[in-house]
Amino acid sequence: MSAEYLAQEKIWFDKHRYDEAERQYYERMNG
Amino acid sequence: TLYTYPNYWRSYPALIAAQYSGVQINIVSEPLESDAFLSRFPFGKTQVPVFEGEDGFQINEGTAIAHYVSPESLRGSCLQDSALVQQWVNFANSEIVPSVATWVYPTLGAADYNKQATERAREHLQGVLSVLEEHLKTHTFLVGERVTLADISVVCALLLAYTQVLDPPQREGYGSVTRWFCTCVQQPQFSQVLGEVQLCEKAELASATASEMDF
Amino acid sequence: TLYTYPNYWRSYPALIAAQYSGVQINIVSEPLESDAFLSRFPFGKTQVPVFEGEDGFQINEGTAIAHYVSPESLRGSCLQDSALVQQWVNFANSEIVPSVATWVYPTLGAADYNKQATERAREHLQGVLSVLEEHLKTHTFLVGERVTLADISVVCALLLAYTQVLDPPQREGYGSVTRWFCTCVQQPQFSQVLGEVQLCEKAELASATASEMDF
Repeated sequence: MSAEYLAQEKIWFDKHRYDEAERQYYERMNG
Repeated sequence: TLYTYPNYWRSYPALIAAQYSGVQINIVSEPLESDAFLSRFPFGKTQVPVFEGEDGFQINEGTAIAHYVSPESLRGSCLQDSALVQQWVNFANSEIVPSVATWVYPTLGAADYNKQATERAREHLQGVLSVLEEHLKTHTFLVGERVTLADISVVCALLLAYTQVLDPPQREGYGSVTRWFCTCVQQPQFSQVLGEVQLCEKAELASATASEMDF
Repeated sequence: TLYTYPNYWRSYPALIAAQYSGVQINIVSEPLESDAFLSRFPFGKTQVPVFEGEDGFQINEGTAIAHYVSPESLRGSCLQDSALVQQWVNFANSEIVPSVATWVYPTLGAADYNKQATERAREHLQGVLSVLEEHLKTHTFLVGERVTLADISVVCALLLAYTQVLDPPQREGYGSVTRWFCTCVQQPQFSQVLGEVQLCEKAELASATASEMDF
């Protein structure tokens, strides 16, 4: 399987980090 | 009933869609941590917002909930329109949300600042705005001649960017997008949910002295 | 006409959906880099696959194309089912794809290996599989009593995981998911597109000696 076009994809590798940050932020904001 | 954090941008599409359909939504913001809640909703709190109909019908994820409470006109009245609505909704989720989160969350203190990641996110968002600009030069709305879930989803995805970081210099060159954005948020169904939306005058910056992390 | 890279998993949902509807799809794999292509498709090659109908109707993004070429039964024949289909499709795009890509792409040489990121992706995917396991213990398919775009999208999102890294030990505890996955890929409409799908026997590993990068 050619990996060249897979390598061009924009994958949000950090998604979990931002999901967690978002969750904590909104929980903090709302006590 | 919509279980959600208050003022949570991921809930806005569903709430705005409900304004168009007249579906009455009761917002519940607590307690999202209880065992009773988690046992009823297998996705747990990671999937807030969560919707439960009067008949017990449950659905997760902001865009899917918006789809459910929308009138048909918002979902696209013919197959081509509904497919285009899908296209723009997915575009919002996969092309806009990551960049906006990466750029804006550090300015809210929600995530650590990383100069390289922020710069990449800013460039990517400019690419997104260019695509929108081209389209909106010749279209009033994203799909068809009136507001659809496409406009609602993309507006909500761009909301934090437009209010926190896209100051006048950053908005330059995207006049059609800004015109469209303002037209949308001034619709009564949008303003009922969003209130008055103030475009960014001076970009919020993440503190450069905050700890920098390599992502 | 579907413009796509050959054997590109993001195109599979549309191709499988077309098997259900009988829509004839002509696959074109080049030139996706040419100016002619880029000028016709404003989203550019970053949005491959791209679909163009005989009437000139264009649509981008795999899931939206799949929606367009699907029969109504795949999209969900009533409002509740179509909303649930949305839910699972968005779940596939936002909860499954990033983790599968993070874990699997390095094993294909398509991304740099990062031990920490891989481990987090693996754990996240296990959470995803747990959610699916719970649901599929009591349901044959994700929505309703037959295959929908929900099954198609989630199967295609999990494909690389099931073939590259989810070896028998990793699949333990997710018997219902694996049963459902195998049921789907053995449907003639799936196998016409995917060929014979071999579940992973021995997990592919990214080279631990390759340069490690913090993402």
